Amino acid sequence: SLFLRTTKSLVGELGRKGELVPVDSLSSSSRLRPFCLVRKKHRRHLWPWDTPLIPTDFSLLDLLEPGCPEPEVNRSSPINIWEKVAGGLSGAVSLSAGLQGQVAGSSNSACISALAVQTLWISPGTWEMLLEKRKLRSPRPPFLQELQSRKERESLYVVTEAVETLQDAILQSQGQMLAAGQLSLLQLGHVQVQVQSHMDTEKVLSIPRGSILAYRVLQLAVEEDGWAVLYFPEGKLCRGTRRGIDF
Amino acid sequence: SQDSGEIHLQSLQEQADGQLQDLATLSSELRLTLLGALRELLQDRQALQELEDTLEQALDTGLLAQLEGPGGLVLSILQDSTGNLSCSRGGAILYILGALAALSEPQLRLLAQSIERRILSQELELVASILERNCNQMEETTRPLPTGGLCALKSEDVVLLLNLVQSCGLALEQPSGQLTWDPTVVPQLSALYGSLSGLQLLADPS
Repeated sequence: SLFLRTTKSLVGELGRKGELVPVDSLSSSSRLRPFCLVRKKHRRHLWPWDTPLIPTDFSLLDLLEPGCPEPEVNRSSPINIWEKVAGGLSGAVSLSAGLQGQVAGSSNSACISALAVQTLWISPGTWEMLLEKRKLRSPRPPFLQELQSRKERESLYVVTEAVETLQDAILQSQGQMLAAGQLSLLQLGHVQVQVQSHMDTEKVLSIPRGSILAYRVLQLAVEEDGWAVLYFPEGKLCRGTRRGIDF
Repeated sequence: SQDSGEIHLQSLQEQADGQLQDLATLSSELRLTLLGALRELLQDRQALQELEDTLEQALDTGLLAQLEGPGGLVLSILQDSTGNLSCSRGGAILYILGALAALSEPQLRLLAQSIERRILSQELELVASILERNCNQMEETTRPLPTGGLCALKSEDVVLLLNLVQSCGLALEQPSGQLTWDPTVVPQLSALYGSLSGLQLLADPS
């Protein structure tokens, strides 16, 4: 995917691999702005893969009593990235023991992107202020009740940082795909099969200004008597790190 | 250290076999119907997510919500004649859905194409081979791509298969056909292995 290739490359270029999550689809981009809520299923049965972050349609601000102050979102200076990637792939096969074969698939491609982006983030001071001044809505909104009913199998996260496009951008990829196969089956009396196909591909993707390309989350704890952002959730440091709420 | 790759793969296989065994008892018609519904869902990540949520909730609470479309079809196959959800079959589908959820949208689209082109078993074999040979490597290494199962494929299928492997973050060098192993891709490859195991079981006519 041209979009995913671009967002992954952007995260690497920003030096934030493993910290920022590349957005894998333009359709979920609008639900990953700062304060948006994201859920994540707990791993079942020691499955060796991680569970993905799933965007919701809600923001943390939907959970809080309306009122002042409106939280401030910080913006970095613009960053301009121009990238041209050329590459290809091929595979070759050879077999032994009387069975010989050769299969090759190759594709050559070039991908061009020019992006102007900025990072949006919420400072620790803003979290402190929000925790102090904005309480959870009462009664609890229905979607929060639903999310809490899944507490045993899901965790809730809030987007704290996001990389946003500053201008409309066009991503382009042009490629040539050549696939050729030649197979000799000596055991079957030297039967040969040859296949060759050739395909030109060109893809153009338009990304609107304000699209989120990568984001970072922190775990959110919502209890009966308050809410908190967990700065170090893996450490289980509890009281010292869960701010604004007495657990 | 070669053993550790084999052990990882063996553990993946045992886990997949254990989770999926109840699907093998379904008739081949029902398995193909499930496969067709999942193929449709691979084009719609949100519907796939909705099915996973619904199934998970049903297994945890016993309350089965209704779904429209291919998700509804999957749920109907998992119900017995009295309308109760079969927990073991539900768990098996949940295993497949969990593995699919760990993949990106482009990977899901490649899997949908792979179902259409009937190359799931070759893909499963290749992914298993890569895991077995490389899982023990803790650093980036370059090795030849294991290509045993590729000979029987059409050339465009080879390209599709190689794209799927590359989509996990592995680089294939040209023209040598060398695969650059990156140990950070193990979870992605494992999820791909789990997905392929489930889909291949449904596609298997035997």
